[in-house]
Amino acid sequence: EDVLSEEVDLEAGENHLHAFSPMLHENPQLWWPNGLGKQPLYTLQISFEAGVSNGAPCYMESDSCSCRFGFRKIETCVDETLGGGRRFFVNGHPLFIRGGNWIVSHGMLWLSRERYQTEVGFHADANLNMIRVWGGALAERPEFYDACDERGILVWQEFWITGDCNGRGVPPSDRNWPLDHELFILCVRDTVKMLRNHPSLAFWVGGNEQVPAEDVNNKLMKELRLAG
Amino acid sequence: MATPVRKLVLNSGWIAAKADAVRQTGEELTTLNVVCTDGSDVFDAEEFRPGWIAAIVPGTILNTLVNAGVFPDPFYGLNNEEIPDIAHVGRGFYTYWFCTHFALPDLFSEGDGGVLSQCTRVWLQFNGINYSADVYLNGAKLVHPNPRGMFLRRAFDVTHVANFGGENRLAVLVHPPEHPGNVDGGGQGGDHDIAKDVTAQYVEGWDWIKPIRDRNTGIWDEVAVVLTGAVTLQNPHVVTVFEGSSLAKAKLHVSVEVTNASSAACHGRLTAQVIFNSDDDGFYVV
Repeated sequence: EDVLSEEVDLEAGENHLHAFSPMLHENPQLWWPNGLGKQPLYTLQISFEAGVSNGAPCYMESDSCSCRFGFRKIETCVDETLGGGRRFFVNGHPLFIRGGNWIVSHGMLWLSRERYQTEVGFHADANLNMIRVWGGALAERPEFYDACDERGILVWQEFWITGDCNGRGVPPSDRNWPLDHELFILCVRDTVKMLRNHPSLAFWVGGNEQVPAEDVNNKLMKELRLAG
Repeated sequence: MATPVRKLVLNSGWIAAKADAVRQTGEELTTLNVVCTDGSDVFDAEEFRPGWIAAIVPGTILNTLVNAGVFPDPFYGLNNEEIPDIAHVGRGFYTYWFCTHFALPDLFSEGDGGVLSQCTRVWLQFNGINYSADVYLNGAKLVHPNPRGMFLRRAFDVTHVANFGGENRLAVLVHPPEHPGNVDGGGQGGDHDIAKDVTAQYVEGWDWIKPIRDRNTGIWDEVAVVLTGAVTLQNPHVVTVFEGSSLAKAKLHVSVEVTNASSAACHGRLTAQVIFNSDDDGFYVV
């Protein structure tokens, strides 16, 4: 259980996504938001050992990678009986959201693991259970998410769309910004791949209080749903 | 996050200089034993020559300039007013060279060769550059298909230019966002021009912060040199799906991007292992 080895053949220059056979895990320790329980974390380690192809089973580690994750199920829906507000359930239990707004840890991007742990810790100590990362700043760093994983803070992560591109203002902005939509999507894909395993990551939002340009939004909706 | 076989994080020993004050090209800056007009070595960080200062990487150019005493800390009092805004002085004012050097072991000698062998590949990884950069290593310009964008990780295969068993010289010319915008009118986000780029937008100022003068230009996240074999792993992904409503059983769907960077076919074994980090500071394989 929970250890899996699979033989792989790769052509020269080949790049592909390898999906392992599903692993069944019994009685997982559940990850809970701050105030509802503990935050047990698991580590996934993956390694590739290259073998000599002439029949000799001589394996040598070529590369390895790892990520932390947690067992939790987050569900959300819009509840019209509650005025159209969004409800959240974690591991089947309803969660009353007590959220904080997050911009950036330091205006000159003087970021550190310790600073993230302290600042996220303040939120947890204040009994909050969600942080919204505003789209006018950063896709927050893995060190920020590590701190949220460890303190049970759910994260609402926005992409980089704000009042600077809502078609209003003096002079007026343009709802079609940024200019390079492909670059925006490329950055989104890379950001999602970087952060998607963190149990604290609750959901993505296209932008601040608005949706991105139509083609960008359509791609986000399609690709994020597929990823889910 | 990736845990490669060998990784060297480049977070110290950096120096920086304003681009228009540097006469050398990127190739020249990263060629061994290059000597400047005043007789000193570009990388002689002990005696900073005029124009070169100790740099903070990861960080922003403004962070480096504040650290070097060129400008006061913008977050105290009205200090921000004393720092030139990119809208007034132009993008060139905050276009800087960042240089460092690092040593690589001689992987082909008797000692280390047994570990990594001839299949070794060397990768230069940048986790975040705002907004674009020209990268040089050991006299060669490294080209990336996507040079622009604040939120993009970039990796260069530098195996062919890496100097094993000796010093390697790295120079990065960092350019600010292409549309830094004008903030003279104040208000929410100045003239909003920053939103034309894929970058942080708060830097033109908002109702809660004054404009960031350099628009957060810089190598703002980790830089590392990573050694791997010919086959590399990237972006591991794990999805937990519970079976039924009891939450007592779950299926783990695990995937990873596998790349054979060599020009030869390769056979190997992929292994995935789940480890539970227990409360008592120990851990064990489930």
